[in-house]
Amino acid sequence: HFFPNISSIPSWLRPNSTKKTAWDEFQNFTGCRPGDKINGLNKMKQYFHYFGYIPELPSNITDDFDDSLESAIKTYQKNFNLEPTGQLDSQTIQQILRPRCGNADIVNGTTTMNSGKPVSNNTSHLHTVGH
Amino acid sequence: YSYFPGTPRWPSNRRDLTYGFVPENQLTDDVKQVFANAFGKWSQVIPMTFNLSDDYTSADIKIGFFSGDHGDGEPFDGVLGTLAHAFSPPSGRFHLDSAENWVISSDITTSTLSSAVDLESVAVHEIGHLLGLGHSSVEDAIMYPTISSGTRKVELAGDDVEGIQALYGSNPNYNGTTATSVQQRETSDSGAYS
Repeated sequence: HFFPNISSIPSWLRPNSTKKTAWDEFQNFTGCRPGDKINGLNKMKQYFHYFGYIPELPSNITDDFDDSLESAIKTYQKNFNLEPTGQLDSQTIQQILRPRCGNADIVNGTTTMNSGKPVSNNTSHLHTVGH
Repeated sequence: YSYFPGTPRWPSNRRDLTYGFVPENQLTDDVKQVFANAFGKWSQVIPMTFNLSDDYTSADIKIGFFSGDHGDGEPFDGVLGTLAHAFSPPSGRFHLDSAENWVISSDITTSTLSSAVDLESVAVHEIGHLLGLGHSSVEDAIMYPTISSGTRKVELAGDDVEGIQALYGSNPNYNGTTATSVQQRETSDSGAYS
């Protein structure tokens, strides 16, 4: 669908539209934390797998908020300059919901986005000198 | 900035690339011009040129709009979600999700429409992948992975320029002042500015 300008977009596509988008359901996972088990959470694992944050998924993906999901979320949060809580807090969910490029952030387990850089490169690193 | 594993790039004997569009898409000249503008952002800073070819099959860069499963193992997911993807050099494959509401002009920032996506912003980003850049954690960078609907971001940031010039060198005509980050407006899903 191409629109030459904003005013050419038909009214049925305008803000009141209730049409669901690809990741809308992730909103339901706001506040989820390690140890939780929530229906559909396996889709979140598939999301993180797709973008390289979970290298391998088991054949029977569960809805458990397990260590692999927590680790993936922490890495994601570092890459997107969020506090690495390992939880699906509101800020993290809002970031996840944003439309994005389909290319993975982590390819073959490696990245030079924030999460792949040494701690000393992070602006939050506190440098101390002993006297 | 980041690179793909192995830091792939176009070889030194391929600095003048051609691009073509999937004929079945039957894109208008206005749409094609958006891509020309996007290529221009990169050719300003590196010694490479990008020219439209009428022969899709022989073009170095092949651009197409597709929906759902389109045969490369990376299916599109409908409105929003993933918008596009592109392959590392020298593949040249550049795919966009035909389900999106692509806006061609630069007036997207005047809209509160949550599902409209600025085509040129996405094109500039994906061309970065075609040239060898991965994603960046710098939010102002073109290579930052997400773009909020209602946002237009088409100017290379310092991070993008540094990354791409490390791969290809600098365009001799580049004076270092064209790369600024202009994120004109960002609208969250709730409609509030962020």
